[in-house]
Amino acid sequence: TETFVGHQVLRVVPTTDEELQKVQELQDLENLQLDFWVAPHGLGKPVDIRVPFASLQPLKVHLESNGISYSIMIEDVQTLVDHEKMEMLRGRR
Amino acid sequence: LPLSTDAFDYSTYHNLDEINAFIDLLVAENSNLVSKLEIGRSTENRPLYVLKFSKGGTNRPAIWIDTGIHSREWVTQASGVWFAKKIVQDHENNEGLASILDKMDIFLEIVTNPDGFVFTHTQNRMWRKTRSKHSSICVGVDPNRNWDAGFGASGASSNPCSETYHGPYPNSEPEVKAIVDFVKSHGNIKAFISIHSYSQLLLYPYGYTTTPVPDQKELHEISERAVAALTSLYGTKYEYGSIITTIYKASGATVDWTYDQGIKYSFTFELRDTGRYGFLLPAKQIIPTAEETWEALMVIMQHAADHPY
Repeated sequence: TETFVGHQVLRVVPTTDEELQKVQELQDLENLQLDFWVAPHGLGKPVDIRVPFASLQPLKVHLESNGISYSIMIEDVQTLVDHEKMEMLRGRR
Repeated sequence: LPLSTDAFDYSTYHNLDEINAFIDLLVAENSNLVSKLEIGRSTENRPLYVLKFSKGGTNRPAIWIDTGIHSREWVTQASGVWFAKKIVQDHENNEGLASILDKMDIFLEIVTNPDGFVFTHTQNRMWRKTRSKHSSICVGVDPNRNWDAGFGASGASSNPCSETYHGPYPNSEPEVKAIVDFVKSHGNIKAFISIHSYSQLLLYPYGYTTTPVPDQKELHEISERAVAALTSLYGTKYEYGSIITTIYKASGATVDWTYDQGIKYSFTFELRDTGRYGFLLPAKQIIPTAEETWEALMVIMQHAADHPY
């Protein structure tokens, strides 16, 4: 089973066309293994990206060096997945 | 497993076996109204079950609702289970629903991508696509890019490793082909609603072109009323409009194909996440999400029943 320990979901809200362009370009960086939960779709619209642990630092540096602000929507994806599993088991019991 | 659908826990997520057991229970308890059809088999040979709610007649005008075409969007399959029970509970005592069922049948496919759904429960919670193997390097096709409507155009990916890979050809996915064949053989479906999560959107065609659909005005007006009904319950904010103007260009999408088949009332929902959990929406939000979505579905279904074409 795939685990998501250390994966975070970043929320980026592009406010300029240039920022939107930069965020769209991220979709082509296959090596970062980014999972776009909500794809770029316009100015002021949130883009949610699940980022594997290994890509977190490089991506944050990339965003910050381009002046693109972001927030951390989910601190650790695995924590939520584990919680969901526990809830299901409890529901079964 | 619960002894009845009244004892079923609608406020928790369930796996494929539990949902299929629910389906069989619901049919057994309500054989006068509900039947189960198998419209095909998935890549990994799982049955594709559709619930039919009908008060009788043959080949009556019908409404199609599907959930779970993107397997990781668990709140949609869970909402589909809730919708099924709601239809049974309300089919006599709710005037609106009773009048809809007097004129139309309702088809509900709860687990539209069973292979992907099982995979999210066993291997990878984040899996979105089918589990077909057309490529030697990556598995799966995005079943919402595989329809024969603008297929392969921009707005989908030709990269088999992409989450929006459109597949080698239209309807390459048996999960998609099964619905295509069902819609064509039934021939009297008047409304088609495909339910996704998350972004809080109610969308209508087109996604593959900026050309407005001929019925844009009517679809926009219906969306406005449906979203108002949804928001009235818990205040969940939705946007609405055509796919391409509201989010982005998407080619090979379900409702573009259904609209081009002549199914005027074709809509896609993107259900909530209002609390910033994304696809990992906590189970305690299943019932409120299903309840608010049902309000919008009732607006669309009532309009379809009152405006035969």
